[in-house]
Amino acid sequence: EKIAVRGITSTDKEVQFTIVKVPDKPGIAAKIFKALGDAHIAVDMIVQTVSVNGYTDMSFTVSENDAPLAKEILEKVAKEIGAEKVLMDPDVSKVSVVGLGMRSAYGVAGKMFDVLAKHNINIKAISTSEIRISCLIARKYTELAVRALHEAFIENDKVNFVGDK
Amino acid sequence: EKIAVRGITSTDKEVQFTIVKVPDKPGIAAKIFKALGDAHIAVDMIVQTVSVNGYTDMSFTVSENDAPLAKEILEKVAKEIGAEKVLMDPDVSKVSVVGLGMRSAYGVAGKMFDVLAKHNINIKAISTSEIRISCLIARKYTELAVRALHEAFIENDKVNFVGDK
Ligand SMILES: C[C@@H](O)[C@H](N)C(=O)O
Ligand SMILES: C[C@@H](O)[C@H](N)C(=O)O
Repeated sequence: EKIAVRGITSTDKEVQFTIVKVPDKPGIAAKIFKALGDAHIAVDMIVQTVSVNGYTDMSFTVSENDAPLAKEILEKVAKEIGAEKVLMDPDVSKVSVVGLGMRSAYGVAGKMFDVLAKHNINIKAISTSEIRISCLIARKYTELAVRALHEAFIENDKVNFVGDK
Repeated sequence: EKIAVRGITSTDKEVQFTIVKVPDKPGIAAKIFKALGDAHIAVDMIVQTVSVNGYTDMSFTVSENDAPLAKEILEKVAKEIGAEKVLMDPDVSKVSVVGLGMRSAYGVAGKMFDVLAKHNINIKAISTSEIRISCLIARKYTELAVRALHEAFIENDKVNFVGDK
């Protein structure tokens, strides 16, 4: 299957929230996102890894406009669920490699992360699906990242070794 | 914009790996996923939240066939990058709510998590994109989760309140 990386996208009018040390039991995620849903706040890039010792962190992004209200709601919910704290990072942008068959493409993720590493761009969060790999990075690197990824995946497509054996 | 939840999907022939406490500096993610890419191992659902105190966890899924080789590679890379340990959970399945405009749909995530919570299904990991919200759950709950989500989002669509004002 020929892997087709279709393009590189970025969005930067977002703010990332992280709720640190939430208890890992049923109902916790529902409480957090119903509270945001009830306030008509759209969320993107929800990311939660597995819990270690019964606690885990959850992070997600909201639009800059919604950030003040989201912060208020989250601090209230964090207390109710017994989380440790709420972190807010307004300095994020999301860069994504978008394509088809990303799931079976061994190598796309490694290559994307390698391009960012070569430009000394730290990855703040990662989220993937079958059609895209997204990274949150510091906003000041958005243009550099998009240009470097475009060069690696689109312009130099012929050296694109990703799993199309 | 009318939010269209198109369907509920699930996959269960996957194994989740978590690398606990990786240093949060450029190049770390590249090292992990290039090692897997070089071994032609396809990864799915890569999830990393922000670091707290300079370390973070990363988790992702591979197919059951690739799991033994992935475990060998990851234990070697974990030592090289100074991570704490590698966890492997073979008992996972991924359930997803798939649709259009999920990003602007406040309420979809909260509703999905609430349905799982009502059936006392714990969420092991979360990952979202514009077209889908995915949760990793214990494999024994796959059918229950798919049926409950289908009822909430597809069968009872007319009560589907998600942000379509
Ligand atoms: C941490 C959170 O996702 C929890 N496991 C839940 O099911 O709500
Ligand atoms: C943790 C890992 O993602 C690291 N921040 C990196 O850029 O590689």
